[in-house]
Amino acid sequence: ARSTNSFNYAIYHTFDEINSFIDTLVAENPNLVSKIVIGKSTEGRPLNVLKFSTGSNRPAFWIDTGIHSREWVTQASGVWFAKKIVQDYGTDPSLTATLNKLDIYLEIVTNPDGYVFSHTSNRMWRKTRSANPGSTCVGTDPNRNWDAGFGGPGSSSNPCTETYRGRAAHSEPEVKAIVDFVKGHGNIKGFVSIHSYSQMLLFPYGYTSALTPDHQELNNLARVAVNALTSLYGTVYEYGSIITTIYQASGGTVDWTYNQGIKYSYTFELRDTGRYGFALPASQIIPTAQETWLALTKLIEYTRDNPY
Amino acid sequence: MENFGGQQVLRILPENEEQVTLVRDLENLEHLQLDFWQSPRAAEKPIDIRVPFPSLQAVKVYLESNNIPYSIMIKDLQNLLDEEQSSMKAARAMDN
Repeated sequence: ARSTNSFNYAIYHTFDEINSFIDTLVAENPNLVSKIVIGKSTEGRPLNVLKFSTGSNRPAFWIDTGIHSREWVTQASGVWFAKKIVQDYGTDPSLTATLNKLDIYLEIVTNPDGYVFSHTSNRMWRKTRSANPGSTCVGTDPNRNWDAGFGGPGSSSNPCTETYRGRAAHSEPEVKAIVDFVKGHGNIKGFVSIHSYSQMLLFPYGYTSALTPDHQELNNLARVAVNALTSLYGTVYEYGSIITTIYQASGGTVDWTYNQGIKYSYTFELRDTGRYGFALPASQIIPTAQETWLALTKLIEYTRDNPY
Repeated sequence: MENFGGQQVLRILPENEEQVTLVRDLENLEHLQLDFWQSPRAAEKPIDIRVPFPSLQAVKVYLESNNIPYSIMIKDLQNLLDEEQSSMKAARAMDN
């Protein structure tokens, strides 16, 4: 597409097309959007992050999509969010107020090697594409690779499983890049990692049944966000801590971010329950992104209005 | 591209914790090559498993012999992925 106005948001796109979209968006909005390359994947692809900012030294809100490569509706939603942010800035009072106070970071393809592999070789590929010495099986589950209960129950030590945790915490460059970025930034106040497809909004912890000190506040905010999401199309969501709502999962992204002091740490599971799984038809991309944006907005606004 | 012809995704709805455990046991049977799209959680919470064609009969027999309710969520995964590909191609052609 020659511009982000003619870009087709209602279909799934390849990695190159998404990168091209990112560059076009930056070129069209030089005073609002910039691209940061926070690292390289195992196979050398750039880990691109969009930064939406109107000032300097601001606290920030992070959103990532596509850490599990086969969850295509998440990358597609990420593209839609990026355009939505530039469209709404200056016209929507709430988003404008947000960007006058907070920066937003958006990593659309968090696991680029896996995403390319899911387009070229195996549509159901979930993990990264790192080699595992001593095994013919490839890849690590990047959502079990974080230093939060790493190696505990709910992750696997077998490289041939989908929940293989990797040889060490942060062994995956895709994970390490975010770790370094978050630590280096030092002022990220909200963090949302987006998955699909079981319709949930979850918060820490996943590796332990202990409640976080902020459990009640996180639960209340999740309820508000889910109500906003449901208001659009009636999509039913569950919410709660990861371990109580799904199952024990060690080494997860938002457990690590919470333990780093990012209080408003959440993870989404987008639609669709019980019909298509990871093969959600492209016709549902925009409705999914629209309803998710309503919930995201609540999380971002709350983070903006409740500094800590 | 890997072909998923004949593969199905089963949606299992365990009625009690015993059935949850029985489904969880399937996770350890590596030779079945099952892909848990949604892992076992609790009774009456859905579990979705992508089942390769050669394992379909064994898994269905296992579920039926233990009276574990299930339905076929995706009858042929490859059909769905073929539709996805055609819709991508058609949309690109229109864009061009």
